[in-house]
Amino acid sequence: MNIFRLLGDMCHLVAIIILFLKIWRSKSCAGISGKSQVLFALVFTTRYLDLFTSFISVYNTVMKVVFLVLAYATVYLIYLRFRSTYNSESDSFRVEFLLVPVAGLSFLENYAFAPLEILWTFSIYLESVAILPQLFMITKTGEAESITTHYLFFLGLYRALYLANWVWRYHTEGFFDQIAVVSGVVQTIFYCDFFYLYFTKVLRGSGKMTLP
Amino acid sequence: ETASTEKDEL
Repeated sequence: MNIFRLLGDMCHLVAIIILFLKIWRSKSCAGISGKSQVLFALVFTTRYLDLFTSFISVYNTVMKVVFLVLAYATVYLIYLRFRSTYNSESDSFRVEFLLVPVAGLSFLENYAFAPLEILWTFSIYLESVAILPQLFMITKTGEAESITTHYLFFLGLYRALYLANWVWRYHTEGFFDQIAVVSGVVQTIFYCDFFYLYFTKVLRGSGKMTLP
Repeated sequence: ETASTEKDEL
């Protein structure tokens, strides 16, 4: 464990908690892409199956359980509890255009042709594109509530910190996970446009982010 | 590349 990875995990946890509390307290999921949240729940499900097969550390196990519980709880809030506030017409991204290539690639490019390894690879590839329905929804509606932008900021920052973690691990322990690094770079690139708008608009105190 | 079998990252 290093400071970059710990900060990254904390940013990830903060992002997920921000979103959950926003929906729970406002009793509304307006402007939130349910599809992205389902994809994230799928990412955690396919990545954390090793919860039952290998114990890494208390921290590792606790964080995996927390991420899984919060991801499914958020999906529950969107599609069941507050489904009347869900903008399904704005959440129109065709997720099959993500799932099919990601599933295909995870069979082609992986470290081992074994079920757990392919599912892990699928979760890594899927995570890099899982935010696209949410970013697409924001471009479609042309705006995002400021709390949603803070959620996206921490979510984008988490994987950027993981990139720093991989640089650190490469130089200190020679660790290099090509699939995770390449996917992490792609994932972080998708946030660049958002980061620009976030720093120029939201942090200027303009509250809502309205796209030009 | 190191086959990342020891998956210790979240």
